[in-house]
Amino acid sequence: MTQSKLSAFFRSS
Amino acid sequence: MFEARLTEGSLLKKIIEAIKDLVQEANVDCSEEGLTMQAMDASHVSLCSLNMRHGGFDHYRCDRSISLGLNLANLGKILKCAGNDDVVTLKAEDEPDTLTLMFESPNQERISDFELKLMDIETEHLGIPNEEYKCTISMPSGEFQRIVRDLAVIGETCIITCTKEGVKFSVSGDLGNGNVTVRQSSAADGDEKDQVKIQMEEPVTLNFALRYLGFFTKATPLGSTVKLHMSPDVPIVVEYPIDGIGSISYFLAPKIDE
Repeated sequence: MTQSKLSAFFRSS
Repeated sequence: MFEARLTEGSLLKKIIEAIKDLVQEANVDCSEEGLTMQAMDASHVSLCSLNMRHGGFDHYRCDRSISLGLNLANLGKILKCAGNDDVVTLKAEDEPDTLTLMFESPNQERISDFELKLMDIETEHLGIPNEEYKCTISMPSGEFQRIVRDLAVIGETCIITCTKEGVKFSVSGDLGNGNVTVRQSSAADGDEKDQVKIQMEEPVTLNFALRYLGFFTKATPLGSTVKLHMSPDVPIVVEYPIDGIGSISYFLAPKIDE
């Protein structure tokens, strides 16, 4: 199981 | 000029305790509305967001929006010098190099002040959409802490399944596996703060690293209730409301099958 990164879900502003 | 006074100074201690193991350095943004902070952990899988409204302070003044670059471990060290009943006042200039912390004992017999050096911190600011979540669970924060602590002994990953009937936390590891299910309270069950409430549009199952959920439960002393917000394939939000002043929310990206 891979730990995903937050930036994959939320755009950087 | 920035000045913020909290009669319940221990609240600030608890807030820093709730963040400092996850995030080492963070910018705290001060504006007319209050204090906010958004910071990711070093591995960028979780994010902590703090919101303290100006109205929650006993005195609040912020002439110009400023950003305080803080080393949270060092701030924690200084806050350890405050008594639990002390009134805490934070002060900074408009273009600050330091943050002044003043501690006053309840009877005014002891007054101390400390200056903490500020840092220039470059951060990546994430735009978090204001999402309607498919499941929102409200439960006693102590119960959530206990479940996370218990399951972390058995394995690394927690499967959280929310249905109308309840929330199931499952773990498996080398020694075996385990499940804890908390069921929705009926209206007659005791105190509001001891209740488990589930608002659900559709059932959700997600996998999360227990290590991070454990970091989040450091916020347990801040309030009796925790809220878990979940939707399929998006980060969970673990929200601790802070009575009368705001909240700390933690976002954690799910683990996904390869």
